[in-house]
Amino acid sequence: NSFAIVIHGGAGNGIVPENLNEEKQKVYKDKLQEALNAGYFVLEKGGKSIDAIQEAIKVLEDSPLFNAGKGAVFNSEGNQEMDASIMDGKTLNSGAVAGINHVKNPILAARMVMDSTKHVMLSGKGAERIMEKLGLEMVDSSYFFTSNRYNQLKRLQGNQTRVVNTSNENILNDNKYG
Amino acid sequence: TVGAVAIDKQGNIAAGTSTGGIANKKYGRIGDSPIIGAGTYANNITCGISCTGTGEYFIRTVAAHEVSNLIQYKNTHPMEALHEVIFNQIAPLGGEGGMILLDKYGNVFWDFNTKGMFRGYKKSTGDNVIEIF
Repeated sequence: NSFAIVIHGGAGNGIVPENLNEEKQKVYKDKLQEALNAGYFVLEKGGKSIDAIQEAIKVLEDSPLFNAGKGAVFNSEGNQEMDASIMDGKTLNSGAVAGINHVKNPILAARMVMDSTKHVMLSGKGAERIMEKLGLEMVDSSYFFTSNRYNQLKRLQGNQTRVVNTSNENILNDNKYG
Repeated sequence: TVGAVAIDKQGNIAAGTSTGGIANKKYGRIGDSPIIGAGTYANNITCGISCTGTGEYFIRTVAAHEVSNLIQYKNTHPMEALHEVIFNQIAPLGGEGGMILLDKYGNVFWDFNTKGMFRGYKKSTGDNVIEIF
């Protein structure tokens, strides 16, 4: 009757010690621990794994530290479009949403698709219309804005018009566009 | 991108992934995170997986399902399966990223070919680990 939860908050070449001093690392580690605890709490009470991962991911979506929910990155037009999916290993039942930006917690939308529709994936306006009808918490897209991510977009787009400073590996790594 | 995989007291596994995608992506671009079998997969027979990285390559290699298949049909060790897909299938195409895996015995595995990945696990055995690099 053992149980366990594992989480991630993203992988990247920008995740290097020179970009993350001890203080910043502690901020990230505390938030990861909060997400782990939220999921573990569900499992400890005998709850389902599908509910546990939902609670853990909600904590990370609500934090501006990670590229999901609040703090999501921006597309080339300066907007945020979020995607999410969820899957139950017992029934192989699954739910997914793509290209949404008015649902506060995209993982809840994916769960709603899985539980409340006969589909696996819904996208864009169609997805948002159903989520609103099903009573999911909707927010103005400005809720997801963070200046960090917006500045990242401006930096990337600025670099596209300038010769990239190839001597600085971190800048180079941030330019995944050739 | 964020993700989670859990196994409950009934032995059921679930996996989930949520993301804003890639910075400066084209309008309408969708990565692997919402695609079952690519960025997210769960099957009580083998494991649960959540991926993060340059989604296009995780889609093309059907990464999460590929790892699960290696375990299920070739009896590959989960760590080896992760390494095979990330380093021998995704990396040669130019992709980068990482995966977390929880198998049906409650064992945790993760691997990535970038410089860091925010990750952690907590088990009923008392283990509680959080790592970044």
